[in-house]
Amino acid sequence: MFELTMAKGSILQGVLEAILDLVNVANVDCSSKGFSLQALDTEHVVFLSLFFPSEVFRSYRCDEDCSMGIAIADMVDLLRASNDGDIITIKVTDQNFEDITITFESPDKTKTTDMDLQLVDARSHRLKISEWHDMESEYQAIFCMPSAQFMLNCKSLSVIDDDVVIRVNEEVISFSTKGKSGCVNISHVPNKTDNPEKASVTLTHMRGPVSLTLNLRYMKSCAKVSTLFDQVKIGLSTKLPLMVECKIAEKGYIRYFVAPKITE
Amino acid sequence: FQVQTEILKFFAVQ
Repeated sequence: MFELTMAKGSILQGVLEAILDLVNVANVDCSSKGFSLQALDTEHVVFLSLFFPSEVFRSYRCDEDCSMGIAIADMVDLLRASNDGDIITIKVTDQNFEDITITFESPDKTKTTDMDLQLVDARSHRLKISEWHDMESEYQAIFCMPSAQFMLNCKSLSVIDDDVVIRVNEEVISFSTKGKSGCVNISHVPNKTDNPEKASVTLTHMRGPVSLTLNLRYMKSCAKVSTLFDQVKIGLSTKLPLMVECKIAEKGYIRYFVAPKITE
Repeated sequence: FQVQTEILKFFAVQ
């Protein structure tokens, strides 16, 4: 059996709302340590991988590892029907592995709402990626910045064009774009430390200058989820997709992998 | 000119 309980408005609900503009269906793997979710956007430009450790929930129980496909958009619609103060329980029993039961319980325990949501096939949303620890060392540059600043950069640039060029070297991290009506260039002088301060832009890992072109539509989606957190970590490599990461508690994370544009 | 790559170029389906 799998069962988790959370309060309305919890971080899970916030994240599910924030990923909706990219993701309809997701593959969810549950274990005793927590649950992970993987999803591809419909245009196959972004892969989303997140892990919610069990300790971020009010209660969490998973007797046996299990994997299921969830129509995230439908689930979010159901979760929106909860009232302030409700305790939300999400449950799948071994006897019935065809649907997921969502229950809202009012704070005074006088009203309970049960809903069943059918599970779907989401196996195509699982991608084979190497262990994160190995992968992170493959990035040429990794920097952290306040997520509000990241969102502001994406918004400012999207006024001019659909694309952003992110360039990183030892001296500067820049976000720039050029369109018919003009150009924008936002430059940040990074700190260089392993312990990024919350309010500053910090270059944490640098193996050489790198630049990537990305579609701002997808970047704005990454920025949207990142605003639920203080800081966002961004990794660039010419051989890997751009990585945008936010940490959830000690061990949890949300990682977006965004395919760049290339010159043909 | 620049073209959008697919994420599957980097990661295979499991």
